Amino acid sequence: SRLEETIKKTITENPVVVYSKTWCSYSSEVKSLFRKLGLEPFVIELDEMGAQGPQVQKLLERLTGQHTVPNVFIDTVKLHHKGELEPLLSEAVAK
Amino acid sequence: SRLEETIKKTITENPVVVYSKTWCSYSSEVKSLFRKLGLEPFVIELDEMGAQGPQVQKLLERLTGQHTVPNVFIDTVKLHHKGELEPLLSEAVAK
Ligand SMILES: N[C@@H](CCC(=O)N[C@@H](CS)C(=O)NCC(=O)O)C(=O)O
Ligand SMILES: N[C@@H](CCC(=O)N[C@@H](CS)C(=O)NCC(=O)O)C(=O)O
Ligand code: FES
Repeated sequence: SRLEETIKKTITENPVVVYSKTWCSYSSEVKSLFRKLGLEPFVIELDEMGAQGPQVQKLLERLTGQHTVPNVFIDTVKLHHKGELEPLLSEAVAK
Repeated sequence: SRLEETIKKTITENPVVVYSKTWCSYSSEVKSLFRKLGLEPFVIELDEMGAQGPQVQKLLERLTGQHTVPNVFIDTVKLHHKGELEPLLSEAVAK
């Protein structure tokens, strides 16, 4: 479907993608974490998409098995080529 | 108003009250924390109240200044009399 093509395009073109909701604290935490590490995530706020929000959320569940937010996609290969994988891994190990 | 009276009655009759939303992870965390400490919170799930949910959330903001969930009320005097304040404070200090 067209919506599915849009999601796949978003994920392939952006090394860090976060499907989020503006009023969700878990989503806010993950967005700030990436920014703190110097990575600017590509953010899609599902609650600001009107009727498309729930459609995208259902589609993501079909594609990933996850129906919750934040739904995070990280292209580790692309990040590694940009030398940006290390900070992310150090932060993950530090936690 | 009648809704305001209901809220005040809830808070005075229950030593631990959590205004929550069922799909919110911050709300889930605070509810499990109280249960882990042996305190059974009185939980109001705002997203299960239909049109009354947003009304209660607005009223709580007027009463407390807080418009977010989880919105937690703890009657420390009542808990102290029941000998239940100590575990709560120890947990708070431990964090
Ligand atoms: N353990 C999961 C929790 C995910 C979760 O429960 N997310 C909630 C919001 S905090 C959710 O998506 N609820 C359903 C919804 O908002 O549609 C994580 O860390 O991502
Ligand atoms: N720092 C606050 C965060 C509270 C917060 O932002 N709550 C969010 C849900 S996680 C909220 O109520 N958003 C608006 C709404 O759901 O109406 C806390 O720890 O309680
Ligand atoms: S943490 Fe509250 S909605 Fe996600």
